[in-house]
Amino acid sequence: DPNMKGAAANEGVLANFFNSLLSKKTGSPG
Amino acid sequence: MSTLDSVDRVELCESLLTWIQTFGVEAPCKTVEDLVGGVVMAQVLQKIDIVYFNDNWISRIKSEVGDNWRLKISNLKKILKGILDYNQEILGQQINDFTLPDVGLIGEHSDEAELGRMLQLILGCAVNCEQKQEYIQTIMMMEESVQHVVMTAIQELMSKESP
Repeated sequence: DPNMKGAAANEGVLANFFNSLLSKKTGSPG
Repeated sequence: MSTLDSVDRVELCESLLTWIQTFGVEAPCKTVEDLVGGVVMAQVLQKIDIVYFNDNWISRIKSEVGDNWRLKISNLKKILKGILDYNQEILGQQINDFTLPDVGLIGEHSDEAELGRMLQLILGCAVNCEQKQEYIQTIMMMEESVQHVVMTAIQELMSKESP
């Protein structure tokens, strides 16, 4: 089902983005 | 990812209004009108960083603004300055080329597009602060359509940040 594939891909994009944000070093100079 | 156009900015405002509600602040925050006085935004900023946005800072935000748009604008100016200073002093970054919210339009006309910009800047503080993990995880629990708008908003901000 292309709709289901699209939804899964969408979910993946969101998860990737927010996970990369989580692992990004905080910009605080300390 | 393209930048947000004016129609999307209203959608951004609505999605970020939903996001703001996850902070569970004291002041009511169900509608745009609840936000334009600035009290909710100030309370959210205090949750994001209670040391920086301390009681002394928040005491300068008038809680009873009623329909007085001058008081609303005065509050919004203090909040915008607080956000920009926080970015520079605590997060160590500057936001360049980002059209800053027109606090006059927010205070006087409850302009959703401009309020969206203001909430976008608060979002930037939340996902870059020390407790960002908590806030990002909350966003990840939200509806996918909201997550999408939030992601676009963060990406736009990130493209305009510089150390």
